[in-house]
Amino acid sequence: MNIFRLAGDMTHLFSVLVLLLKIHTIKSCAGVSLKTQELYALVFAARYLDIFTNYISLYNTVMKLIFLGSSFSIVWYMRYHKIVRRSYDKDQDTFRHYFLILPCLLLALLINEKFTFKEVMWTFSLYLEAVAILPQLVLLQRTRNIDNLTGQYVFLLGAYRALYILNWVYRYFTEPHFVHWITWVSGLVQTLLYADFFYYYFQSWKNNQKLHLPA
Amino acid sequence: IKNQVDKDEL
Repeated sequence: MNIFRLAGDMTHLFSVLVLLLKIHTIKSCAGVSLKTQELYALVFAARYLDIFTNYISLYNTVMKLIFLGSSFSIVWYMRYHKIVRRSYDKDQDTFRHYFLILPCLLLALLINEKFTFKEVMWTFSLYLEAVAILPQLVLLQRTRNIDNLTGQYVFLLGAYRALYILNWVYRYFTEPHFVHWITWVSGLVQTLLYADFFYYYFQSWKNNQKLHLPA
Repeated sequence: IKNQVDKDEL
């Protein structure tokens, strides 16, 4: 464990807590894409298959449970909670996210480190996480006034993977065998997808204005 | 073991 990875995990933890806080306290999911939340639930389900068979550390297991629990409960809130679901604008959240799942699965079957079920599912979760934010970014472009919590959520979600890239650089130089091209490339693609969001987020913070993405 | 250790990230 290094400082970059710990900072990345904490940033990721904060992003889901910010979202849960928003949905649980003000009982609203306005501006949040259910499709992105469903994709993330799928990412964690596919990545943490070995949560009970491959014990690494208490920290690792606890964090996996938090990510699984939070992502599935956010999907539950947005789908079934009688108050929260009313604030979900489904006619704006129209990204066809099923078109993301199949290509990621096919790519994972083609390009992976080892052709086993667990390894393919793990690789699938990496590819899917790289594109999971797309429905949310599209929704943000359509949402007139993005509320602060939603903007912070997306910012933290992008920042965590950027910190992971620093973690991979650090591990590459400190651990001889640590080479994971698949993880690195998909992590880089994922972070690059946030590039324009980061730009507008920084601009709104610098000029102290409301965050607004151009259509 | 190598592979298991490498899967120590979230």
